[in-house]
Amino acid sequence: ALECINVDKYYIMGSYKIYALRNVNIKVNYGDLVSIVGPSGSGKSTLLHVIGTLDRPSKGAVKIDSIDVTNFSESELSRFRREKIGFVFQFFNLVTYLTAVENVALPMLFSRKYNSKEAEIRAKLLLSLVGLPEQRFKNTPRQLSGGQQQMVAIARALANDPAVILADEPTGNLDLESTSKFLSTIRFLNEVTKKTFVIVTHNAEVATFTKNIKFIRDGIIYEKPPEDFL
Amino acid sequence: ALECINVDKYYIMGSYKIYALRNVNIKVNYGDLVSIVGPSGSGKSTLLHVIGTLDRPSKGAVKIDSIDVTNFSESELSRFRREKIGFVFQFFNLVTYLTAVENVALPMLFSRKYNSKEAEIRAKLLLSLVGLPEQRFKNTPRQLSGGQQQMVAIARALANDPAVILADEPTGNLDLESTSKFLSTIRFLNEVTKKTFVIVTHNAEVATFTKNIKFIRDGIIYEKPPEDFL
Ligand SMILES: Nc1ncnc2c1ncn2[C@@H]1O[C@H](COP(=O)(O)OP(=O)(O)OP(=O)(O)O)[C@@H](O)[C@H]1O
Ligand SMILES: Nc1ncnc2c1ncn2[C@@H]1O[C@H](COP(=O)(O)OP(=O)(O)OP(=O)(O)O)[C@@H](O)[C@H]1O
Ligand SMILES: [Mg+2]
Ligand SMILES: [Mg+2]
Repeated sequence: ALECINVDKYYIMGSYKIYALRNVNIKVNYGDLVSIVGPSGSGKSTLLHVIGTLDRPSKGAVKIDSIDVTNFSESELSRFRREKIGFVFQFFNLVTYLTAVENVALPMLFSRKYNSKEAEIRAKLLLSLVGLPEQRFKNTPRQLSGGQQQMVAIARALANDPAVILADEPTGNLDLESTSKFLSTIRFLNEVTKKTFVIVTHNAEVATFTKNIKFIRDGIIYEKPPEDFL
Repeated sequence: ALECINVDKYYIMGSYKIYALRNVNIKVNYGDLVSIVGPSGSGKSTLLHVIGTLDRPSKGAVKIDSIDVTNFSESELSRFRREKIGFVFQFFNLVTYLTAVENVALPMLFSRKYNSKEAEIRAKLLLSLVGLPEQRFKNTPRQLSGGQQQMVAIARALANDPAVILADEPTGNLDLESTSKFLSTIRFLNEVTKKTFVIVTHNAEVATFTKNIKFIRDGIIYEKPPEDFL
């Protein structure tokens, strides 16, 4: 399980503090399918980064499988992440000079779980699973449309077969058909291989699909939508 | 008016050509409110870049106010663009080391339409119009959430009070409230100041809002949705 315990996250801008998260307590168990909804700037990306150990909390603790990792070194954290967590970033973070297949294979070469031949075969399979046409496999991100880059980012998050996938607005650039393909892939992976998904979204169809929705506003997490939420 | 006449756009990948646009004929008149819908990779961004003179067609002609600008030099085109066309790019293209206000003011300093004091006042007004909270005005893009960056990108497109705004998936990162604020701003600017908008979108609410919808699939434009479109 991934846990945040009494987590604050703030930024210091000149003379005042901007709170992105306020006293957040959240636990995600293996096999969960959770969505996080909230207005622009409410702290959704910050929450994914903190629970996924990409960002450190300003106060409070983060636990992975009941181990307090809040003060782990960066290299210890990156080993935890590589083994357990896949990310789909809000703005992809693809490597611009690598092809779609290379972008998806890269995490597999870092984790040494697969050799380069296996990584390539696995990368091609994941790209077809998310709907990228085969003749785009050798395109770099600049040669792909926005939605196609999003497909590469989703495939890359699945590269090392992680137990948990943290996805930040994964359908923002996808058309209706790719969105529904994405949702059926999630359902399949969650039900059959018990993968855990935490999905930040503004898309009502995606949120209701997960059945376990957390609401966030001004850095505070609610189990039910607060007054005049939407 | 902006026009594409028999426009092809293709990319050469090794031994074959990828057609992003095929024999496109489209005319956008001043005061129009048009949306372009189509699957990922169908040519929407390419169409906006070509009709907005950011990209050259592989075949065919582009006209602005009946002037054939297809073979104009880059500096002639950039003068046309600065005077007439505002862009909201699919991935923003904000300048990372400038603040929100500076990003919006920058096009005004290039066009010399406003001095730096006027540009700052106008930039702040545009940012509040699109919904960015005032205490974020001095944040750089890295210090803003995805939706907040989108608001800056929309405000920047309005900087020089252009006659035409080309927006590529402008609500992809916006929450429901900001999306409806964006739509009412568009309606106000279109009805009261006769601004022209061409909006690429996967969002059905945005598409139906424009009343004039063009469909695109595999680079071909249709006035009505082709067979099994969605
Ligand atoms: N530089 C390039 N080299 C090769 N192919 C390219 C290049 N740029 C775009 N393409 C291809 O052209 C096609 C059209 O791309 P475009 O970005 O216009 O799609 P789009 O309709 O905007 O899609 P999305 O909704 O995913 O943003 C895509 O199949 C894309 O892979
Ligand atoms: N480095 C930073 N410095 C200052 N403020 C920051 C920084 N990073 C984020 N913020 C602020 O923290 C708040 C939360 O940001 P976050 O990116 O988590 O929002 P979000 O819910 O993901 O929004 P969106 O839906 O627009 O992506 C925002 O108000 C943002 O301006
Ligand atoms: Mg975000
Ligand atoms: Mg596009």
